[in-house]
Amino acid sequence: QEKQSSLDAFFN
Amino acid sequence: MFKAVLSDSNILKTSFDAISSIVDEVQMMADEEGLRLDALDRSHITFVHLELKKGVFDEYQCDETLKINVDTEELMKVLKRAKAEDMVELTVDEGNLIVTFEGEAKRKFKIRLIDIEYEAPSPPELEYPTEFEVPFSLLKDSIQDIGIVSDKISLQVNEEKFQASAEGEFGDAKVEYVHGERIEESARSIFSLEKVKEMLKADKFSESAVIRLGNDMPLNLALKMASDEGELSFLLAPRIES
Repeated sequence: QEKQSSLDAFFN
Repeated sequence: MFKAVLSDSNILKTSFDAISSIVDEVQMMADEEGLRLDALDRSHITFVHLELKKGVFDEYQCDETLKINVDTEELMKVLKRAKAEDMVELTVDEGNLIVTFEGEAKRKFKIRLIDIEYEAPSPPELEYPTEFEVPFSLLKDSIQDIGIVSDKISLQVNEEKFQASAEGEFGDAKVEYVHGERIEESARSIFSLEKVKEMLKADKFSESAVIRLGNDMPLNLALKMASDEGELSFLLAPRIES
């Protein structure tokens, strides 16, 4: 089961 | 002095239809180049960027950099009142964004500017393995099709096809589109259908959408005006296996 990630993980 | 006049009211209306469903408030920046905004939703799932260069406008005047902070819902309520044939004029006074529609009659609205303490975020620069174009209407249809079976959507692309699909509890759905572009890798990520739907509210901005996809990477969707003077783009965080 997958869950919603946040853009924070990709911002840096 | 800031004044921007636009003969196509749909550009603002359709952009803010999407923007207002993603963020409650925005900081628009006006300078001599044009108008732009960058905003991130409260839960940091969707990022939206709007850029309307001065060439988009029939008339554009801005002597100094200006921050125009508004409640997007209030602005959208006003923009909804625009008729397709209306000219839209944007100006500001002390504390208000003034939106004037000029058609059969001249209708003027003042929207209170709000305080926004934070600086507008800058978009992350991500490297994507794939980039391709699809008709906007195809994306809109895909969302409807996939929504029949699931609240999640898997978007994938390979050398030949772009595919939107979902496996639901009671059935599966799959949309395939031959993209006809040079793509050397395949990529796949899963997204919330509801979040994609919010972005696709901007259905009058552009006939086609440029998509960038990676594996478990944010969806990068860009809508570009034919003149290349206007762009509405989004980044949507994926759903990732936990």
